Amino acid sequence: APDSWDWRDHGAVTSVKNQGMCGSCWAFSVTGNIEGQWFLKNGTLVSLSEQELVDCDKLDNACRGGLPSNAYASIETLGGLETEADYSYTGHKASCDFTSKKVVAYINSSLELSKDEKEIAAWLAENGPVSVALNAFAMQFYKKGVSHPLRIFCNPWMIDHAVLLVGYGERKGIPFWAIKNSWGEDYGEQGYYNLYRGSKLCGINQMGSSAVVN
Amino acid sequence: DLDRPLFGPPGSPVKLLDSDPGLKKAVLFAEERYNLGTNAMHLRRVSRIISASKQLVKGIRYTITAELSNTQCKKSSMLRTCDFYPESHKLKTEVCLFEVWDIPWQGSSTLLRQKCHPAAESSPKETNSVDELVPPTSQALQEQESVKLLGMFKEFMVKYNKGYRTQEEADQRLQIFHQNLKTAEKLQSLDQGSAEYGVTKFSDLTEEEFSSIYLNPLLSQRNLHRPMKPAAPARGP
Repeated sequence: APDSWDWRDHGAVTSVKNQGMCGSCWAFSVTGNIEGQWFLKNGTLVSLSEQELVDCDKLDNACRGGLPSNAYASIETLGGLETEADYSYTGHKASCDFTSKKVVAYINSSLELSKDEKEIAAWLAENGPVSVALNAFAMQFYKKGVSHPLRIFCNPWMIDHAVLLVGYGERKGIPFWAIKNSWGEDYGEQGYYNLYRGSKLCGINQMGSSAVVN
Repeated sequence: DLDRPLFGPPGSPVKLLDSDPGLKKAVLFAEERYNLGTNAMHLRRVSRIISASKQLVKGIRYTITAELSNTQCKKSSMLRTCDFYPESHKLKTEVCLFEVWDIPWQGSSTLLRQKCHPAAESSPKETNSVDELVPPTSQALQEQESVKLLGMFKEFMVKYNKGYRTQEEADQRLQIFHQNLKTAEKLQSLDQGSAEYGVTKFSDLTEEEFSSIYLNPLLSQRNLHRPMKPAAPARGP
């Protein structure tokens, strides 16, 4: 893999969104991944709808949580995703208002990534931003810099937040993952969280996945 | 800044009976501070409360007018149960106005104001400023920290446009905010990277609230995960 890579510099990442008081991080993580995949296949960056998943993904629990693997399957079943503008985010579950006529992006399948962080980095650099999940304990009070909490604060088996890996690199010799979060731009570094890379910290390596667009 | 309301206008002053437990505590605190600030050999204690009221202002502000008299105890004896001199010898030394600011959720009290005058005089005069009264004890430092904490909380509320429905809720959020500052400090001191932790828009939420509102417990339940095909490793450099 290259020493560093950041999909924000290559136009594959939409602006930071805000899930509000709703546990819909899984939807933001998955749409972020599909936005990147769609961009890499078609050359256009489109902001996609999370509300469609909150309302219409029957395999998941809307604001009470969900799983990226279920979301990919639901998107395949539904036939694709509408744009953010057409099916806007409200942060509350409502009845499904999806219409296939407004689909702008579809997926064909989904993949589970290796748990080796070096392989994840190589895959990301070659294929686009990756949906991941982690233990978010240290994130509540994070402001900036590269976060490297002690393991006792960040049990890798207590994964409770889905996010999007958009890049990686080193800052002052500290390797890190650049993570797009969904708590608004006033969180962390303009909405991003940087996590130490290389020691499977906070379980960041456990749930890497991506949609496939043929 | 102490006089400016933090959560809305202060409540109206309420007159108190001498038996009010909060008032008793405030009187003891005022007495203690009063004695620290005088050169008298004997302890003086409140022999009569002339009037007392309390007001909700970021805690409770007690306003007490009291008569203080000499006891038979020398200051050095540090006895709490000192008898007053018999009535015939009782020297009504002073009448004082005290303002005590009590913050129950922090277990701290501050003497905001003390005006005393000899019992015979008609109007009280300010004998000491708070700074002069109290040497910088650990209690004084705690009070400074309380004021700093309130300042930080106020800034947090303004920055993140936080509003609380009642004084009780505001008090509770302040407690949580205080606790979270300690957690952030712990994370900061033990962080092995270059991160900065501190006040964020989630600083008034308990860990449980934060988790139930913003996080996703389903992610850790492995048995719910739908199997997916493994991705082929990256091929090129």
